[in-house]
Amino acid sequence: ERFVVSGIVLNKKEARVTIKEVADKPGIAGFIFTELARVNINVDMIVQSSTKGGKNDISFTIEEKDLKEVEKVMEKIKKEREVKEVFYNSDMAKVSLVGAGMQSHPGVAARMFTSLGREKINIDMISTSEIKISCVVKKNEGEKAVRAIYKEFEEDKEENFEPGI
Amino acid sequence: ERFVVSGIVLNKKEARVTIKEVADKPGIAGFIFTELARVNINVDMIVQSSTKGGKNDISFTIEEKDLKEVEKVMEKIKKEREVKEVFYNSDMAKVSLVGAGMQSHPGVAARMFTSLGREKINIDMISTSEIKISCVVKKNEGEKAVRAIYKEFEEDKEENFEPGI
Ligand SMILES: C[C@@H](O)[C@H](N)C(=O)O
Ligand SMILES: C[C@@H](O)[C@H](N)C(=O)O
Repeated sequence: ERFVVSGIVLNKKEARVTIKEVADKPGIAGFIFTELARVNINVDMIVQSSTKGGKNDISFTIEEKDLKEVEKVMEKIKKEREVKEVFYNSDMAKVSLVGAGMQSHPGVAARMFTSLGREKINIDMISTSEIKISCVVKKNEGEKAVRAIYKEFEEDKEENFEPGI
Repeated sequence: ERFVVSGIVLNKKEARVTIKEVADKPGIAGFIFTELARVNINVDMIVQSSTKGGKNDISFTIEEKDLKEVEKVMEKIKKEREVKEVFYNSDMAKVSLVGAGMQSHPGVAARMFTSLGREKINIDMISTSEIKISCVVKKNEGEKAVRAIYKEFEEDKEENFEPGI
């Protein structure tokens, strides 16, 4: 299966929330996201890496317009569960490389990350799936990130490839 | 857009690697995944949540059969870059809920996480995209996790839904 890029998508309307050191016990993630669903907050990326201790961090992205509402929900969560801290950051742009066949091409993610590193763009968050690799960068680096990735994958594009700036 | 579940996928042939406290500077992720691509390691999920300090953790999943090879690459990375520790864990099963329209249904992830919590199954890693939510659990809880999720989403399934056990 040849790797084919079908698009690069930029979203600068999001903010991210990180819950630090929440108890790594069954039911905690269910509790947090049920509280958010109750007030109809649309969550985009949810990212939790693995740890060794009894605590874990969970990051997620929301629409920037929902930040105030989410902060209220997080205050409630902090009162009801042990959480070290919650921090918010709206200085972000999500840039995603979309394409088929990524799974079987080990170098695609490496090339995308390297293309950002070459432009001195720091990757603040990463999430991947079979058809998409998403990186969070600073908001004012969104366009620069799209251009860097476009340059790297220009040879792999479909006929009518459109960089989504 | 109605939310429709098209499948639940279980993969018990993976292991995960977590690189703790790597420098959160441009180019680091590119370096790590280029080293892995060089020896043709197929990486599945890559997950990095956000932090506040100058260090960050990166977790990724590989095929269990590649663990020895990956450990060699990580030894090289530990020598060339500051990394606090790298740990490996092959006691994992990845269970994914696949379906269209997740993005605009805030409660889908909450319901999936809650269905695992109800069965006392701990979620060790999380990664989401528009069409898929993946959770890593212990290897011997893989089937139990699929059954719990199937029970929760039974009403949402397509006509010819097949739980992939
Ligand atoms: C941290 C959180 O994901 C917890 N491990 C849970 O299962 O809900
Ligand atoms: C930690 C790693 O992702 C780093 N921030 C980078 O940009 O490569």
